[in-house]
Amino acid sequence: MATEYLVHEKVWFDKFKYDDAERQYYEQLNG
Amino acid sequence: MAAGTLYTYPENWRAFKALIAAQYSGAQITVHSVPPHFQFGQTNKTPEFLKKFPVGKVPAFEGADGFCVFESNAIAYYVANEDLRGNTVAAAAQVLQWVSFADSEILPPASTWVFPTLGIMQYNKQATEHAKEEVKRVLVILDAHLKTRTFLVGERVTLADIAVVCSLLWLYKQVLEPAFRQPYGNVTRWFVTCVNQPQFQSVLGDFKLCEKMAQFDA
Amino acid sequence: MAAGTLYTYPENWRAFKALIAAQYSGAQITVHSVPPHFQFGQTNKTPEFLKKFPVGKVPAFEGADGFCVFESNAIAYYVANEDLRGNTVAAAAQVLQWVSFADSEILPPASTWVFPTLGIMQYNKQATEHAKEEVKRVLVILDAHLKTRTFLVGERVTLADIAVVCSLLWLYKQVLEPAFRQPYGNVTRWFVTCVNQPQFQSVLGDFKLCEKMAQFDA
Repeated sequence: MATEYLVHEKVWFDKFKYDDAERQYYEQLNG
Repeated sequence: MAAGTLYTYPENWRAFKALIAAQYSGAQITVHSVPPHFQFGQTNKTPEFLKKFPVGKVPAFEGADGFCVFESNAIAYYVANEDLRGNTVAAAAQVLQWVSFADSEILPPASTWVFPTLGIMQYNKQATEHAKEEVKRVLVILDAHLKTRTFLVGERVTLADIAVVCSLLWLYKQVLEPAFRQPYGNVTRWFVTCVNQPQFQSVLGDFKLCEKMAQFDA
Repeated sequence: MAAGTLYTYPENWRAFKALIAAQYSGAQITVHSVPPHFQFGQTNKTPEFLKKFPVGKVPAFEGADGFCVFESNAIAYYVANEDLRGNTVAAAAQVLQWVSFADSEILPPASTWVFPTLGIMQYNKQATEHAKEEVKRVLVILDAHLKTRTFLVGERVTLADIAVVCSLLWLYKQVLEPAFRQPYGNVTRWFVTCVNQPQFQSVLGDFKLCEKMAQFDA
């Protein structure tokens, strides 16, 4: 499969960081 | 008509999608969000929860008949009705288009901009400025689409409006102050029309639009 | 039955979802992916394209009747048939669950791991190691689900299998070497069953599983 176009793909690479932060925030909030 | 239990932590905008959909469909949903029924960070890590919901995330829905589904858009779809889902293939495809748009185009920049103002994430000036530009781009697209429309798909509220409104909640609550949102009047008009619908209001309460853009919470 | 034009760049795994769905449904799709019909980076930035597809992303679909839809999952849904969509509300909700799972749980770590091996993104050891753990977590979930199932939802191929297979293509092509994928035999059995279906094969060609994990391409 071609790769030169993939570089234009929009991927949320940091999603896990935001998921983790949100989880910790609400776990504390509901601690 | 669906009936069952929604597991979530309180005030979870992802869970709001299913709860608002249920207000339209009449689906009976019991929310388990606080002890003794549910303790976020504990209950969702127990073997019995993970057996039903292997990803261990919330919201998660368990029907009275034992049917289990996770992923917020799938839950909202399940507890909705045909009007909300889109009652032609074309309408249903457009609903899915905007539901996907909310997750892929709105959620990343909205989280990047808003989380530091809530003290959830470290502030990063460059990331925030980029996120603001992305949010503007999204609002331009929505504003043009809503210029000639009351709702995103067809003539009535659908899961598209519910999903996009819920993905914009934090933005409109925290940072879209009047000066910033001024160029996107059609979006704000649509957003206010939706959140003032009794079905939205019964889940969200009275929604107050942001008056002053929150800065990051050092 | 849908008929129309799919705009994309060549070999776009997101476009494969609609093309495979059309193989099952019989929808007639003309692919515009190379000049003179389509030049990625140019055509999708023209005013006429943006008027139809305001986000300017591909894949984008324009029906023979002028119906336009963007977002790959919405296009695949539109060109599919009822069997692929899930022909009960519960099945359709489960299809949407796995389609969402592919986008939210598979795509980010798969891209983080694979892109540096293709030389299209800077390698970051920590990010790659974290992504590998996330991919393992996803494969554990899929492996348990597929232990007692041939396909993800019901007894036949649905959009759930198509979406999850397409989100795993790069992983199985680039990095899931036999030793790494050994603990997830049910997933590989399911993946090979799907890609060997004539409808997948006519879009993907003969798919070769990774034999040696690609390292980042400095």
